[in-house]
Amino acid sequence: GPIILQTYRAIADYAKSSSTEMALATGDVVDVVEKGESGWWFCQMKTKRGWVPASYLEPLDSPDEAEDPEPNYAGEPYVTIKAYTALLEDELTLQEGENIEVIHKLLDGWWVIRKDDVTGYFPSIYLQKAGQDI
Amino acid sequence: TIKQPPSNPPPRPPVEARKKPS
Repeated sequence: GPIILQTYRAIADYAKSSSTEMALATGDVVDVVEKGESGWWFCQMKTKRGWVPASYLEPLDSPDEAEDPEPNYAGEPYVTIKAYTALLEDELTLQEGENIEVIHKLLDGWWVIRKDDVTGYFPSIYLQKAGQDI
Repeated sequence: TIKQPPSNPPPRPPVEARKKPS
């Protein structure tokens, strides 16, 4: 059958920071082609296409719909594959190769994780399921 | 073809998204 693309609206202006990204103006309506766990979604708008941050988009049809999966307070084991230094107070600073537990996989790509009973946000793009080869 | 996504983390949600009641 035909591919039905989901339509989203930009809730804020976004200035792209690399050539594969697409800039957004508040109110822009885009078709989402691919949703990545990293929080980058590949979108097209008229003749433009590129990656945009998922958190800058809301569903056009059902803006109140919560799409994020439920938190898993038991935690899912992951390993950091790149170091990250927290920029905001609610983020965690971790080195590469640290074992952590993922509690909440948010669609914006910033997951709630736990390390030694401390919780905070961490970029999912720097995480990999424990026990897998890089 | 779809290009590779950026290798850096996306920005944190904009203020507009945080204002929404949860």
